[in-house]
Amino acid sequence: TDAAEQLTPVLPDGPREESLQFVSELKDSWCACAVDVGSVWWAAAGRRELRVVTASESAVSLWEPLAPDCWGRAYTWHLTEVPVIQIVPLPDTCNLVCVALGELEIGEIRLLLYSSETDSFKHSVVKTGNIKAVVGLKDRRLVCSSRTMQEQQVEMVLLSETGGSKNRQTLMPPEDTVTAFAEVEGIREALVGTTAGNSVVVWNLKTGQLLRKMHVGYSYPASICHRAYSDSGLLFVVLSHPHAKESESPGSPVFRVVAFNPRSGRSTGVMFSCLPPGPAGYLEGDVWDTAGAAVLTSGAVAVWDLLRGRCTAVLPAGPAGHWALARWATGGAVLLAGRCSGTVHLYRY
Amino acid sequence: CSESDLGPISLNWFEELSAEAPP
Repeated sequence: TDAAEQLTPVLPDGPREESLQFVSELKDSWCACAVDVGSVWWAAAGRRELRVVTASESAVSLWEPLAPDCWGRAYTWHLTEVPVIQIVPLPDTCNLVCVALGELEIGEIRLLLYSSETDSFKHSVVKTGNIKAVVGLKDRRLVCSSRTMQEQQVEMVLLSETGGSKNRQTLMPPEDTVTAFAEVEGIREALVGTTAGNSVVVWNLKTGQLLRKMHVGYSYPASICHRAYSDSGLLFVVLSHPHAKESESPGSPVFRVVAFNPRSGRSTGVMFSCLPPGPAGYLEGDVWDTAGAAVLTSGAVAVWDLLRGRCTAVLPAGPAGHWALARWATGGAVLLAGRCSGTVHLYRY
Repeated sequence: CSESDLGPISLNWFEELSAEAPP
């Protein structure tokens, strides 16, 4: 069962719009500065439940629901050698947490897990290098792009349940650096990426072939892909635009849905999701299905229906502080909003 | 968008591009 559904809704200083419903709060009193928040399906004692994962630079904690509106730390992995930079979501994977570590850029990817054989929590390195982009895909697959002085390597790693790598497949790299990857809903073996040259590239994960490189256009530089959907012969890609700044608001698109025809390489914008009115720019965002969420420079979190291009909810910064993180939980429908202090709010969307 | 904007559309684009792309 979905852990969030077991929790009693409470509305202390909740969102302004009804589309986000406050579910519960989780407070990490140890946390000096939260760097990421996420969720993972966890199976224990014959049941599978949604657990929350919080990361600071030196520790990653797994939280379990103990009672309505009460979360307890189930375990903490201490990672003191290299700082944690982000949690890498692994959709539909159980009992595995993936994290990226590094100084300014990602230097290694680790899996954090519980081993029932030894009844212990442990972690293992699955990839090292100068990693530029990483994504977790369904069926325990992980794709990374890394760079040496001479060349770029793009690789898919099939993860084992015990935290190792079962198989590796090299993907043909494009000429310019890959900045982000996104799984393609509707075609299991397809993967899209965005590049530093503002192109969308498409791979065949089974063969490693680079199938297509399509330019996004000059109007929206440094586009980052979040999701892709194949439908009716078109490839719909959700892009965010990190340069959406307050100086351009309102009307500056944070997210765009762009339809690409992979056969011709031509594209057209389908829908824009713009900054809500007010002096705030885009800091970072996350997309699940057709819902986008972003932290704004004002410390608020905004949520959009990306197919309608409508901002559907805003979580204001409030007296307790600015929001720093906004992530959709695995399986969608639950938004995790985090503050630097380590406090995380769960909202049902 | 119309087909004329985007060129001819193929429902099997993934298989077709995989057959055409270098291995």
